[in-house]
Amino acid sequence: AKEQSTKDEL
Amino acid sequence: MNIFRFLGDMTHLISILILLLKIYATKSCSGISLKTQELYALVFLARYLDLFTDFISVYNSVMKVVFIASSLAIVWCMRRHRVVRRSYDKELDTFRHYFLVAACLALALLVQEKFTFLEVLWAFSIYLEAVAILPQLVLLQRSGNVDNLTGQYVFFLGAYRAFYILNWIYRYFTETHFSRWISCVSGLVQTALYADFFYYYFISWKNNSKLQLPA
Repeated sequence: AKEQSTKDEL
Repeated sequence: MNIFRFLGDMTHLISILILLLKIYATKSCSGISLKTQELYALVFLARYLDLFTDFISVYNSVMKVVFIASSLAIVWCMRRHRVVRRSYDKELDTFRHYFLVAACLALALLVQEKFTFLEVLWAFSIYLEAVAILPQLVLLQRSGNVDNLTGQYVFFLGAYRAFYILNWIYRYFTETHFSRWISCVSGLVQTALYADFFYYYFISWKNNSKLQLPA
């Protein structure tokens, strides 16, 4: 999964 | 997005709406720690810097704006509103929260996913959110009786991160490259800090009595 997935949470 | 995270976000939103309701309806912020509100404003500002750089979804962006705007509005209200600020328990809200900020910043500089400006600030916001409730819990213990809306506010605030822990467990088992140990450890600490509050909240609910926290 791309790196961004860990920052898709609030 | 999974149901746990959605429930967590909604619970978080409800806690903020309850606080806004309390301040707006009673024109009073007695029992509310301004320091905790300031810490939350800092948490959201530090964490949502990517609001303008990375678009994830409308939901994500809208919620970030709501959280930043509401936390700043509450801080402004408690500091500047001529009626509300008179009910602020200034002499009870004496937790030295600057130490919390300094400690979390130091920890974020030591422990983060990548040593970049955004990652350090993100880790800082995660650590700070875990301890931001401390001034509020100390204030509740000092002020003895807790009014219903304040009790419900703290309860929903604690419940939101508990839902997030379920979300991380769910994502751990359903997604391959999912590792959020910084959030998970901080989230566990954050929820653990509410443990005694949850206990007394449950007791007061069971006995249908006023919420009393032992001094």
